[in-house]
Amino acid sequence: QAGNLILDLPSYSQKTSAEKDECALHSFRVSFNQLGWDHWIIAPHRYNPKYCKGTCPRILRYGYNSPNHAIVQNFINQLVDQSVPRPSCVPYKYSPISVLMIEPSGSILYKEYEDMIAESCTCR
Amino acid sequence: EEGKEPAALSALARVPSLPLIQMLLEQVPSVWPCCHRKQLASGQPLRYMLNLYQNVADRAGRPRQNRKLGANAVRLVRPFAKTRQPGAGPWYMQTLDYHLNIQPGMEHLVRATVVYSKTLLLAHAQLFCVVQLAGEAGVPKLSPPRRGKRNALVSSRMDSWEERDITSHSLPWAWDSKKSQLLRLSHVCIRLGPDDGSEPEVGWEKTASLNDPFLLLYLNDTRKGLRAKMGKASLKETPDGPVLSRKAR
Repeated sequence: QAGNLILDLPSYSQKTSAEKDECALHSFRVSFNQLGWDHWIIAPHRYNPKYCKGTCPRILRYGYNSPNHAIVQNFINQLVDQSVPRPSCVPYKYSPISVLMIEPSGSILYKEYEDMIAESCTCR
Repeated sequence: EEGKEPAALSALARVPSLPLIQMLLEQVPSVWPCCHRKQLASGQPLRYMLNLYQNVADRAGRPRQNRKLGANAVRLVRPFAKTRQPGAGPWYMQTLDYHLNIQPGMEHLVRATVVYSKTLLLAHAQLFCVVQLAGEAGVPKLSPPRRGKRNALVSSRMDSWEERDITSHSLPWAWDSKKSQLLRLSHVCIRLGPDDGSEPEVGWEKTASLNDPFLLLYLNDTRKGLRAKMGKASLKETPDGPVLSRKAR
């Protein structure tokens, strides 16, 4: 019950410099023109796939949706063997993107691509 | 972020946590066979698809929750061949051939429609049009508007595009071999007003050409098939076992 543990550690709720680098979702706006795809993608003009970056905290709180395995791996890193890495900061949920594009045949294609935008992060 | 080096952006495409960026890269057409994009996508077809896009996705490209497409892909197909049929009197007719180009196993046809303009405006006349499927017998059922509504029709020409469901007609073609994925339509127009027996007006073909009916194929991209294809392309057996290799772009 990581959430309860946090309540028992008052100093944990204070933001430290390390916590500022904690695993979090970041924005990254890019245009299809910058990616060199604007000759075949009509819409949208911009794309924000977002990305997850940061260190996974020593106590994996509930908001990270980390599986039990990640919590155990964290304990192993702290208490048993530091050669076992801490869990990694990776996307947890994604949302799709709709793309309107030209095909070489001249057809126009609307297509929804799954898992194209990161919506939240997890440590696992 | 904007203004960063292109190399940094291409690196983004290789971020392992964005595998579908890589999938998109696989689909980038490397060669354009005939024309510039602006020539390929212009006029009413592009306007139609942009309108569809705005209805089902927001400005950031996120699909709207209340969208009612019933499919995750819609392909607009224009005719690859057309033949003008000789006619007499007020009738104008051309035959249009379409390649469906559905990839069995990767794309599942949910619905097919044909979109056409009910009215065409010439310099000195107005045409009322329908499409007929190959095999549909008899004279097309044309019901021109009454004279009193003519002006209203002219002013609302942009709204005169109609979408007709042809799913039951298209499905047999969709699952056959690639060669037989051909669909033939007749585009039939009649001149509004009294038939004076004159020759078809000059400019009819050009106007009709700019307003050729097009198909909308509502498809479900079957991810299972797509993944299987990607898996086959990237997983190659070696004497030492399977290894992952990146497909050349």
